[in-house]
Amino acid sequence: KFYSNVSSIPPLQFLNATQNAWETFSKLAGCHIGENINGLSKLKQYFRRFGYITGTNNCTDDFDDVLQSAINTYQKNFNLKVTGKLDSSTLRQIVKPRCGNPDMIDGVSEMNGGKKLRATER
Amino acid sequence: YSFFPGKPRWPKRKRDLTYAYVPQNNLTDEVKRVFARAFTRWAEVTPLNFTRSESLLGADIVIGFFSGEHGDGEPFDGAMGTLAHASSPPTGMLHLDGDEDWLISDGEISRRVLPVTSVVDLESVAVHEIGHLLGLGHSSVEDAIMFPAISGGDRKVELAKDDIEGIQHLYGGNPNGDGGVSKPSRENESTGGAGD
Repeated sequence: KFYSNVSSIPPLQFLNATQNAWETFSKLAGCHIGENINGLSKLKQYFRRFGYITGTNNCTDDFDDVLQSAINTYQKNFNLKVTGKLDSSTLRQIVKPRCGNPDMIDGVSEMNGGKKLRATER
Repeated sequence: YSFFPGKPRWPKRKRDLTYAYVPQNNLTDEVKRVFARAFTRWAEVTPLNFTRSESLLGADIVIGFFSGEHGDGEPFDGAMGTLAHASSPPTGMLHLDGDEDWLISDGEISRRVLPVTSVVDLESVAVHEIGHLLGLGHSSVEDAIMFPAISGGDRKVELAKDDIEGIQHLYGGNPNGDGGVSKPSRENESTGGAGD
């Protein structure tokens, strides 16, 4: 649907009723390494889609070092405080609409000032 | 700014690029004007020219709106989430998510934040995806067009210094204008520049 201007948007949409699959990531706030939380597998799929996780391992609900490494790299790329944790500012960024092109290709990122970063699996 | 691996770009003989719309979308002239404006923003700072073609046959760039799975292995995910994707040169595919509510803004406004988060500014996304079509990857500079994310309702259509430096590294500046930065800043010109 195309709207020519703001006033043509139906009133219902002023409710900010955005529902997308990524909104569910918000409930993962505070998760940390070592935990097994329902929903982390979807987050791993998100990171895999955008190039932060490579390889063919199963996306489990374990908060493992693969996920932590992906979060670290994501935080660097998006100028967030690098904590390796699912803090609120990181999750706010993750759920934003975005381009479908990956940020990293073959585990290499040239974002963040051209610094080469690698997400590795152990 | 960043580039795709191998730094692909349109070859030097291809400075005049044509683009066409998938006919099944039946886009209005108003929508087509949005893309024309988006192409102009990149043309102003490079030696590239963009011309609309009525035919898909032979067009360098093909633009289309699609929903869900659409044959390239990168299905769209409904409203919000991923908004669009584009290929690196010289493939020329620009796909936008047909399930979004797209806002066709006034071309006069360059920056805006709306309280409506469920609509996406079409020109903002178009300018970003054209950056990919020309060879730019994502940038960590939040003000840059090539930053990967945009909030619903936001409008960001003006190229930032980072975008201009990146694209001019690949193609050089616009010989007919002062289109911003004109000298590659990250690497020696002999390794980048506008050569083939």
